[in-house]
Amino acid sequence: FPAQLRPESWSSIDLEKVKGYLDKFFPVFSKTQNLSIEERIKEMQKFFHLTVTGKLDTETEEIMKLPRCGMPDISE
Amino acid sequence: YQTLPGTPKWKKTHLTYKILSYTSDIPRKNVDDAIKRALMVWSDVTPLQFRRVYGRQADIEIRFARREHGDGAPFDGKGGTLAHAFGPGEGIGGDAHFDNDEKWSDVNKDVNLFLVAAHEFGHSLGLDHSNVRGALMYPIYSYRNPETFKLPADDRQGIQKLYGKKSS
Repeated sequence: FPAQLRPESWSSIDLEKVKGYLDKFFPVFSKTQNLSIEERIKEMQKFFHLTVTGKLDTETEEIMKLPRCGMPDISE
Repeated sequence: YQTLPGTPKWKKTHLTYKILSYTSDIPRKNVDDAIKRALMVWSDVTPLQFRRVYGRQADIEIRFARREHGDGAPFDGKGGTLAHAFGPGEGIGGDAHFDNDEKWSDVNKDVNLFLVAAHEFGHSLGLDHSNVRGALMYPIYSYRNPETFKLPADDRQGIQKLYGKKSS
């Protein structure tokens, strides 16, 4: 059976959604803090006790889709 | 558990609340009851007491709203964000807003108002999100039976850190 393929790089829609989620729930507070999207995903994965890959894997994506509170998960 | 940044807390133990608007998914009296029980989750384990007011401004003002609703944090339609609340403070501080695009329920496993309200009131009182799965202040919604709900230890420890234990 053909394996379900995931594109190697994220589509712009994926990236936009992921950024939107991270900006809302895992905001970067310091302007000098120049974190890559991978580092920000890692931060989210640590919070939710997921396997820390820095990639938008299935379990990370599933968490992002779940209904939740609108307050950030990390705050200054 | 975590407390909100700066550890804001109410400087009084008698707090007021007001319900400004309702969802049409649940009869009004059931909304009233769910809100009352959600506040009791916290007053049962601390010296805090809640009293409903109607005319004047309340410490915790509760409303159902859709999309942009005046606080700069618009809701996103069905799914996604269910509600949000503001930490202790004057004005909007303590207020809790519920997304009226959700299908709210007080009896079945649609988004249960009591469970979400109890979580939001944790913010209203000064708790931040917990990363302990199963804690009420965990940010992801999960259903549990409201009839048998017991405040998890993580949340109880957090709120008692802020306000102390209920005297017997």
